[in-house]
Amino acid sequence: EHLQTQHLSVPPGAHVQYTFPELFFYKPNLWWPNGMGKQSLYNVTITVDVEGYGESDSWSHHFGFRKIESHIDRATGGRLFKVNGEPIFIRGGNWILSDGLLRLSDTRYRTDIKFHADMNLNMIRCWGGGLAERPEFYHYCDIYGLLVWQEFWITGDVDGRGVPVSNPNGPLDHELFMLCARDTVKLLRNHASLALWVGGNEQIPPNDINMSLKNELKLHPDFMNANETENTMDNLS
Amino acid sequence: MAEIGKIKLHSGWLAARSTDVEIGGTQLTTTHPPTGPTSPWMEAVVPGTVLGTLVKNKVVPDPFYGLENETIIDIADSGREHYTFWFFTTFQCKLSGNQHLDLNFRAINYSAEVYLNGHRMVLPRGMFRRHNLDVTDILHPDGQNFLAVLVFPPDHPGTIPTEGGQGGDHEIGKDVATQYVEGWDWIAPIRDRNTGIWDEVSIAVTGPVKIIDPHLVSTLFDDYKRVYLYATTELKNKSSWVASCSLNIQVTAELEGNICLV
Repeated sequence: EHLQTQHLSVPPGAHVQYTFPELFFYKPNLWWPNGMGKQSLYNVTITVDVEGYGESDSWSHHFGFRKIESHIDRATGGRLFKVNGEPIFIRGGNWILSDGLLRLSDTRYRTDIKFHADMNLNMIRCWGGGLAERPEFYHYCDIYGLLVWQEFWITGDVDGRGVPVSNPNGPLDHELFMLCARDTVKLLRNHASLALWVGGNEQIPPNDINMSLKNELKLHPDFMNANETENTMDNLS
Repeated sequence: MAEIGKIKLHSGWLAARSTDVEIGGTQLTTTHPPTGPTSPWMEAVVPGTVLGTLVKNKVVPDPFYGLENETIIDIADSGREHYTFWFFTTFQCKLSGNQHLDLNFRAINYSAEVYLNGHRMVLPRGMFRRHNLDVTDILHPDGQNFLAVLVFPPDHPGTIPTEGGQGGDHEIGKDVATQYVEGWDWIAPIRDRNTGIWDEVSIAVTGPVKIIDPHLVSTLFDDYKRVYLYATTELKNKSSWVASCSLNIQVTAELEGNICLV
């Protein structure tokens, strides 16, 4: 077990951000996609106790240690994926949504996702004309080892390449689009199965939205230098 | 003293078409709450869509069978008010000193007005955003609370051309909402454009300090032997005094098989 307690004071009415000192793990069980190894998950619990009151709030989430990389392969023009340094042959399935009346239950998600794993797939691509999938969807992808390619809400047909050509500049309210995108990222970002955010389907989002998405989804520069020595840790912490 | 934590509000909901309800949200949640599934009120599916509730109550046939979808009036022909619905429920919650209550909607399609015990709050437009309301100060002292939500369809539901096509007339693309609902080559148009409280509704009890959206990041070195876990969280002190906090993080391996932790 890893247990750490930090003490801090929060001023009245304040909304603050706090980062724990990093927790060190030696050879933790890694999370692997379906067919490559175990989907080892840890349970991370954060609680806050307030002096004179007791436990004030708690939060918990499954977490998988894994490193997912991808880049466009010059030779084929296709996107190559690696998980924990191992190249992976993607066997993916398209996903729109589970039910047209949005009857989305935990049971339904478990059945749908396990079905994909049983078909020996290791990735599900959530199409841009569907939903930003729900935490339950990702929970079962974490458990069954299905990487998730999640598109934002832009499709070629509706945004500038369809018949009739319409909405070449995407939705009317770009700020609203980015507000929804930021909130969706916060909702889903801790899931081990989340492999790739994609601007849209068969279409690049309008430039301002695309640049915002690229900038805000960039990995923190301190986490970029994967195999630096210890000193990376210093400036990180 | 209410227990710390989240409670899902996923049962006991009623729904009614907005045009069939003469009174407003303030009366619905104070003097004239609906008493049960008597017309124009019906049992509602929450989380779910307006059409999901209408199918459950057999007001419309299930659009998945045969050509039933053709018998359900499309929002383009009926107008948005036809699929603008009230959803109503009650919940019990009695807080003690220094406790706070949030009402959370994980997703609404497409915008809504919320009334709780006569107080009105607006949920702005957008299908893919969470709404979090601090309702501590408007709870009933006796613990019995009345909640009504008026849910509006997307602003641009569009019209389905006679020849159909991918995404209909593409009007839905003007909103930040799912685009398949005007129909595609693999699905007929969804008549209500998936309007509704389509994801989790919950109330969450906290003490004076609340944890918000923790972010977990791992960095892996030396061939995945040396691994660090970074955890960042937002904290909000809802009280009017300085909160001295102990912030704890605990990481435990998920137990496999029949191993149990004593």
